[in-house]
Amino acid sequence: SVARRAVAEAAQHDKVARPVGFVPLPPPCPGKIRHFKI
Amino acid sequence: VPAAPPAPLGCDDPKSEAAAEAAVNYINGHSHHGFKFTLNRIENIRVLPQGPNNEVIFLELDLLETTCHILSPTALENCTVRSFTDHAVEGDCDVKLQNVNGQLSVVASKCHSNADSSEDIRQLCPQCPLLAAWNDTEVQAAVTEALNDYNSKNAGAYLKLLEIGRAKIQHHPEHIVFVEFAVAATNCSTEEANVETCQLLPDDQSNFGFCTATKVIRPSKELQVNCQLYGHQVPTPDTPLLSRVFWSINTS
Repeated sequence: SVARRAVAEAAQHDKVARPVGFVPLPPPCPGKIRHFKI
Repeated sequence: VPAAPPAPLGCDDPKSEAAAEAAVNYINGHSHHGFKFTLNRIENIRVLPQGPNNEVIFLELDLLETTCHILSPTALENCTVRSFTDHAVEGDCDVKLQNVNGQLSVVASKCHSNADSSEDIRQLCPQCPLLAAWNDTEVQAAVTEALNDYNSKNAGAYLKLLEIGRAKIQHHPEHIVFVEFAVAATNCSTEEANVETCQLLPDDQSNFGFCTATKVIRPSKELQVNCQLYGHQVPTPDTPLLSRVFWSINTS
């Protein structure tokens, strides 16, 4: 199906785009908690 | 080819932290009641370029209440953050800043404060006292008694109540009322009988102070009062103001 092909392509693209040792960046926001989560 | 738009600024970016620091200083500087707040987390940041070296920054901040009253000269970095079990109060602020040539200025700010849920504190600490309303009769009685006790045992200017900053009541195993309140010096001495006519001295940091009191109601009656008068600083020319020691008076 079209949906399955799209998912497979995206997965393949994702595999190609990541170099060896790739570490995903933390999300830009929200930032770190300095004291405690309320 | 048009230049690619700059990557979105992360909340932990040094530029975001500088903007948050300016915002927190502004918020504390423009508050006249309660306690100083400190940054807990930058929730979100949006930057809108306005032209060369000019941008508008929108910040969403999560702040936490400290133990320093807003009138205290103690620098924010030296103020203790209230713990979760102290029934912490959180501040949620939206702040708009302008950054012109690296100079940050706050254009607008809007904050709401909320106390942590009593149920959450009960789960973690079943015996911990919980925040009480400032107009609670037990709170009002504890503050009046504490201030009278302080004035009766200390010479110098007669102190009047400015505001009740915080109060907590514990019911079990002992019945205890904890209060924190700001005071101001008057033109009367504590020896003068007619304190109703006493007038507050002009607004000057040296005329303010802050008291904490613990009133045990059950099983035995006991009162402990501790007042710190901000004017009683010990100036030392070679140390910055932030590290000066403030003289405190204890009465029990």
